[in-house]
Amino acid sequence: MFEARLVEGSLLKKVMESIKDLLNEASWDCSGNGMCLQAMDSSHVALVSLMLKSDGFENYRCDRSISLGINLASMSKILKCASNDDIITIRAEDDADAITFMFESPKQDRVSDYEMKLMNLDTEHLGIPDTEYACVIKMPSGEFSRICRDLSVLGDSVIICCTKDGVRFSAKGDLGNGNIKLAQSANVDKEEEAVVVDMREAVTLTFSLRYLNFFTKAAPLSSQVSLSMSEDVPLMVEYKINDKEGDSKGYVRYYLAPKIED
Amino acid sequence: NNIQLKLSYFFGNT
Repeated sequence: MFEARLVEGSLLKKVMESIKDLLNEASWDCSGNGMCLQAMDSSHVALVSLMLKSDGFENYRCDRSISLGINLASMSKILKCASNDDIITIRAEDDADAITFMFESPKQDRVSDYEMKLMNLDTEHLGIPDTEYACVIKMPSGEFSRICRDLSVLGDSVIICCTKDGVRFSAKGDLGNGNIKLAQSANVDKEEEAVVVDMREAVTLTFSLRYLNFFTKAAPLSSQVSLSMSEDVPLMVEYKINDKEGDSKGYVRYYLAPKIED
Repeated sequence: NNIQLKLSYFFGNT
């Protein structure tokens, strides 16, 4: 038996929004530690690695580890039937071919449940090596979304150049070119508005804006995003999943392979 | 022009 109850159900709705455009289907691997999902997009260029920690749920029961194969578009549609302030419970019997979602209104005066068929997925898992990145850039998630959106006007790719002075995002195309420079924040009152660069070595890498724009769908989960880069390795973009009190409930991490010169 | 690399170039199967 697997059962997980999340009082702040909107977090699960936001998690689904953050992956449903990038992935068609994936397995939720449920264990005593929590619910994990790892999957690549169909072109094997980007990977999502997501974790919802068991202690982030108000109730969590997982008698034995199970893998729930899910059509993510279907799950996303069902979760749209939950109100933003609903409490969401996920339930699956061992060896079941279906998963149940229950939505309770805060006053408990409306309870709905939806059963969804599970899929048999033959998923391949990639080993992601522990990496000490040469640059880690933290910035407001809204700022990163805006940069990716704005530079998409100019081209398909962005060059991210991180030095001790700050970060520069550049794009070019037929109509011209554009650059956005972000300096490290000297003093900010609010931590979530800061730009912080932790750099051991300067790094310049090129990435597809199409994928970065998919990643920014996770911005509603977190006020800050971190970009971790080293030369010649995939970029890691991380949004932490925090509840209203700011306690960590997990993360959504995206990995994106770089583009190289022909 | 740039070439998009695949993730399998960096990460191995487990």
